[in-house]
Amino acid sequence: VNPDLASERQTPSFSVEKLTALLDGGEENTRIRRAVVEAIESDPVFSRENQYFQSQNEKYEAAVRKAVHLQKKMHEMGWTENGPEFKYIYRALSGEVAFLLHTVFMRSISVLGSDKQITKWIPLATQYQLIGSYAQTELGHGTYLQGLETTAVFDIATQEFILNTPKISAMKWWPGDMGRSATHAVVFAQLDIQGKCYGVHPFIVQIRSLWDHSLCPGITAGDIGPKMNFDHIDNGYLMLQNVRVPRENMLSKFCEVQPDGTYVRRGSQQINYFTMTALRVALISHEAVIPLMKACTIAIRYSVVRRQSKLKPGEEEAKILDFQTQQEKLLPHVAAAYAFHFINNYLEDLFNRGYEEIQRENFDMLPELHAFSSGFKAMVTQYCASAVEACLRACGGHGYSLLSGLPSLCTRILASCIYEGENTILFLQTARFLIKCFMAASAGHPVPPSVTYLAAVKPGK
Amino acid sequence: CPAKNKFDFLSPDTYTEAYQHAAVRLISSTAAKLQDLIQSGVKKHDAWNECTVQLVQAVKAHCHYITVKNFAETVERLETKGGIQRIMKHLCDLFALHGIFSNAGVFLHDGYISGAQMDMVTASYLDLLAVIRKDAVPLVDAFDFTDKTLNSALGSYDGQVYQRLYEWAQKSPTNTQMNPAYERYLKPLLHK
Repeated sequence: VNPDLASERQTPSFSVEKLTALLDGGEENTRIRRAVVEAIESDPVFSRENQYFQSQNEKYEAAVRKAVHLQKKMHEMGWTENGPEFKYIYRALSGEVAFLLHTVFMRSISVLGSDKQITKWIPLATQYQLIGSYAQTELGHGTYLQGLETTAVFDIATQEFILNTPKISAMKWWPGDMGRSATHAVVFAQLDIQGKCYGVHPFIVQIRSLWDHSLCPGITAGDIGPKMNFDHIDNGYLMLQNVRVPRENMLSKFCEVQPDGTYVRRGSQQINYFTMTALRVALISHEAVIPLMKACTIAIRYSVVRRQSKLKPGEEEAKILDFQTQQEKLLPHVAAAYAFHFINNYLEDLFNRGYEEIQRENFDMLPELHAFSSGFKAMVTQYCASAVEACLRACGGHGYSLLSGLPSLCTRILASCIYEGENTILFLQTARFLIKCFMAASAGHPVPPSVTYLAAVKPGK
Repeated sequence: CPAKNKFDFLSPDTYTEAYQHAAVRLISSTAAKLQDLIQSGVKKHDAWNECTVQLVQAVKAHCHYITVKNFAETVERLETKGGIQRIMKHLCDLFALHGIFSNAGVFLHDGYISGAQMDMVTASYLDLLAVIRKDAVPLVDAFDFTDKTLNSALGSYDGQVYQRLYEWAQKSPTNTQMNPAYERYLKPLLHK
């Protein structure tokens, strides 16, 4: 070990191992995480050795190879999707694996689908007899679901929905795994029954043949081309022209179209946002906090190895971390990484409580969950994006090299400010919730526990 | 703000209250502006649009407040032995004071924190940098990333930065493949 780095580890004021266990939520979790990392990293198929020299095509192929191999590995290791190891696999692979939207596809069916739909689709998806994607965003429309243009017209005569993307702006654009891999997608479209619009609903649509992977009739799909990062994912586009799906393909846990065209709703319209809410909570950890932790690790270690200029006349060049300016560039971000790790734990608790209530068909927590996942996703990703960039800058010219690992963290985290809801829009969604709560609190009405501090304002003020 | 000296700003109650005050002020003032606009005849959606920049600021203040509060509560729940609570307390203080230092205007705006108190915040904030500096490497080691996970020539556990940069650069296809520009352009240029 470089002596300049070794000396930094000689007298820590705390037990590093205990702090690691605290972050993992207990020693047993640390043991499981390390076992997963060891199993993944010792397998040559998962190697990331030449990653920085690969083309877009090579990265995509490697991600698919890893995803396919992962299934075998999970079976060999006895890891299951409900097991304690599962959450560490993505971290161990640094997210560079295909079929991530397949997980979202399954989650949306599990949350929004009826028992019958879950029984039909989840085993097929779990066994990879189909590959799913999740198609919400359109070329001309993003976070605002009510603005989506894709239509699903119910045809009573055939008991089918006819799906169309009527204009170029309605084309689904960006869904991961859509460009080249997916055979099916959960597609969000405006439900139309006998000329009346019932708002956005999710439909399961087959897009590629399970026999030869060719596009199904009425489907136009492909890859959206080069991006700033995420070369391993085949983000795609999808056009639908009179694509017919059976009535049973509308996800119908909370609303259903009956054979005679009667529309039945159970629960809140906002439930359609739930998959996105779940995604946002998950991505705070995987796509923002962990990259920030990595960037801090790289920049801090480098900052005690790199020596530049003198602090005192006559002495050797000083470690750059001994300069106050370098400390000020980096240490607040280390603190932020811990702060966001703990806020992520808080959000997961809130989400799990909300999910249990929703399973009991109590939707009271939905607005709070939606508002918190939106606001914190926006705040954390925005902070982390600028913090990772600060780490890159703090490493000078070497930070700019892809080999430092920082540019890929930087470009990747920047994407998290945009996907699953552009941050400004998310801030404003949270604002609606806060203003509502503030008005309620000002009038002396009860508000959710997370915003009770607003009740400190005197009623009527 | 009740703080009398720079040490008072190392009290979680002091800075958490400052954050709460800032969040309430920003939310309530924006709500008041919204209400005034609507009462003066501006349509609801136009009034909302006229408040959006301040609304975003208010939400950020709210999220920042909840994050600081949650961090402080987490630290309070930690066991006191083993030094972990102490270093986490330092980090919590640093995170909170960094937020006040970087967004000074928000806290100074209505005089909740005075100019003199902001100097105390700055002093405490800069003191903390030197304190945490000593544990900087162990603090990131605790994240427990393997070298393969980091995949960084600069950030490996052994700190052999320059050797690794050189070794990895040699793997680049630009060093192992024929240079097509030589045959097509450089050679004719050099041999003309």
